Amino acid sequence: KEDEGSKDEL
Amino acid sequence: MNIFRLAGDLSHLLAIILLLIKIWKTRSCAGISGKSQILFAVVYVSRYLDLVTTFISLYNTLMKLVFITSSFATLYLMYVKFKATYDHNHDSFRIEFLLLPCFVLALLINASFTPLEVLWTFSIYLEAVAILPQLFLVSKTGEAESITSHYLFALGSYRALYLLNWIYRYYAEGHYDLIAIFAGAIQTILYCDFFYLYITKVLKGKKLQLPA
Repeated sequence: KEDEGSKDEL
Repeated sequence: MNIFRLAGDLSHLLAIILLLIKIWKTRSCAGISGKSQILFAVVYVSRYLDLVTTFISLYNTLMKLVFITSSFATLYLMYVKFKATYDHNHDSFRIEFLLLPCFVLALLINASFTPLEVLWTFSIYLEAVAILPQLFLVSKTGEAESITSHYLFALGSYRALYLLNWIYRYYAEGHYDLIAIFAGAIQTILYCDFFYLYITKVLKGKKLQLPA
């Protein structure tokens, strides 16, 4: 995924 | 991390703790859908595979481990330790009708066609509908114990708070993830009927009983 922003979410 | 995200995570954690307390204290898993709990375990395992590939933060790692461990602990309590109290007959939702469509949808609509990303997307879609067997069980028996109601309220609030987190992140950081937002909205909508009953009945000290 280009945008890793959502991966820090649970 | 913003206040909505933190509140969402804490609400999720509270839900899991409430469920474990309910089963442990009453020595019974009556009224709890094992099917939903199986789906949640599938959700956590398929979403948190990045535990072994990417380190994000200590908080992130710990919470993921707590969610995975507690979901397997719940399954153990339901299917092994307190198996005799498990409500087989009412918990008749066919989970393959959720698992298969979610998997196909994840294969079709994802951010990138890689195993980890498809499984992450699958877990997002599956989580949105994983509560259906539980809601189905409540509707079949027509009632829920108050602690089960608190559990469902905390679990439903968690994604609703994430929706606020995503709105906040869109304005504050320009970040958004359409897959998560779409699934999160569906997930929250599924709880609306329950939220209404919870606020109008359980909070007024009455038992959650569906109108006949």
